[in-house]
This record gives sequence, structure tokens and C-alpha cells, in this order.
Amino acid sequence: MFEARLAQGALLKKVVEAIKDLIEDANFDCNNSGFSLQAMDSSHVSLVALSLRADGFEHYRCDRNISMGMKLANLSKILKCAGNDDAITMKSEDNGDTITFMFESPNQERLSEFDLKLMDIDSEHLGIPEAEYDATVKVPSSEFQRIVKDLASIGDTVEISVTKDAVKFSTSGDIGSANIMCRQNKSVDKPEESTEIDINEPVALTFALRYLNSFAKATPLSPHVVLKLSKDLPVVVEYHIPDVGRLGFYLAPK
Amino acid sequence: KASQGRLESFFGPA
Repeated sequence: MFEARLAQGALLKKVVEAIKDLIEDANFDCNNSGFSLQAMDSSHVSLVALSLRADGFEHYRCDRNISMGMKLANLSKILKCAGNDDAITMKSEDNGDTITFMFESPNQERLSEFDLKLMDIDSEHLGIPEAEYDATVKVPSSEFQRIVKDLASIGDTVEISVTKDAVKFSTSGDIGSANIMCRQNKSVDKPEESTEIDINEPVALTFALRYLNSFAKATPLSPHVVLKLSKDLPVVVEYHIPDVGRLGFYLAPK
Repeated sequence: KASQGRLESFFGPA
């Protein structure tokens, strides 16, 4: 049997809101080490990789490895019924055809249970090699969200170029062009506002803004986003979920 | 306009 209790149920709500427009359905894989998901969007241009560690849950039990197929829109409908301060417990029997979500309000006055039907989903997993990237950039997640939103009003694609002092986002379209530069700034007073660049090689790659805007829906999960770039490789856009795990997005370059 | 690659051209099956 699988049973996991997340005291901060809002985390799960935020994860699902961040990925539900990108992927339609996915298998959630559970084993001893945690709860994970890997899925590509329908055009196979981007990939979502979620991992929530077992020790990030208040209680975690998984007797056998299980894979639970869910339609994200349906999962989202159910999780929207959980309060933001609720604890969420997920339960499923081995070989069961449903997963139960139990929501508990902070004072335990309200307990609700929702069962979601599981489905069989054929999923292809990709092997993502551990790579050393040419450049790793850590920027405030709200800043990244604003940049990709603003640039999408001008163009369809963005060139991200990283040098040792700054990261530059550039686009152009019918009405004109734009570029936004963020300088390295290791703010000690306000660490949440810092921009940090770790570079082996200057790099410049172009990506579709539509996908980056979709990834930015994960902003509420983390104060920072980490971009990992290498020449001719998909970019990694990574949100670290404090004490629990990570939500990573991969996007093939143009 | 630059073409959009698919992820399979970068990563193999797991």
C-alpha cells in the first residue's frame, strides 16, 4: 500500500497547477525513496520532472513500487477542494484503481475524502544524463516570470545569453525588439533577490517563450529558479521546493 | 524561423 501525508498540502496544489497546462496525463511513480513524475508535453518539446522525497513528507509508506496514472485536469479539480492550510494525505492500495485524497483542516474540524479514478497511461521515460552545464544562473523566480511574460508580448522566442557578469534575455517581433539584462548580484541582505551566475563557458541559446511562460507557473513553489544551459542542449528550468524536492522542466532549443 | 527540436533528439530512452 501507498500512503503519504504532506503537512503543507498547498505544495501539492501548487505543483499540479504548475504542470497541468503543459501535460495532460501522467504516471506518478512511488517507491521507497519518494514520489516522482516524468512526462513530456504532447509535442515532445518539453519535459516535466518532479521529485518529492520521502523524508519531505510527514508520513510516508510505500510497500511496493507503484505507478498511478492520472489526468492532471481531474487531479487539479480535486486538489482545488483542499484548503490552502490543509494537510493532504494520499492513499492507494496495491493494484487499486483509485487514489484517495484526504484533506484535514488545521484544527481538524473538517475532514474530507475524495477518490480519483486511476487510468492506464503509456508513458515514455527519457534518460537524462547528469551533465555539467556551460552556465548555471539562479534568479528570483518572480523576476524570471516577469521577464518571460514581458518578452512574450514582443516576440515568440527568446535568446538567453550568459556571460560571467550577466544574463541577457532578448527577443524581437513585428512591433520591435526588447532585451532585459540581469547583472550578477549576490545580495547578502536580501538573499531572495540575489542573481548568481556560475559559468564555465559563455553560452547563448534560443527557446520558445510559450513554454517558458508555462514553466513560470511554478513560481509560487520557490523564491528562486535555476536555469542550466549548455550549447545545443535543452535548458533546465529548476524550482527547488524547500525541504521536499524539486520540479524541473526541460526545453529543447530552437 | 528556427525549427523546434524534439527532446528525443537530445535524450535517449531511460
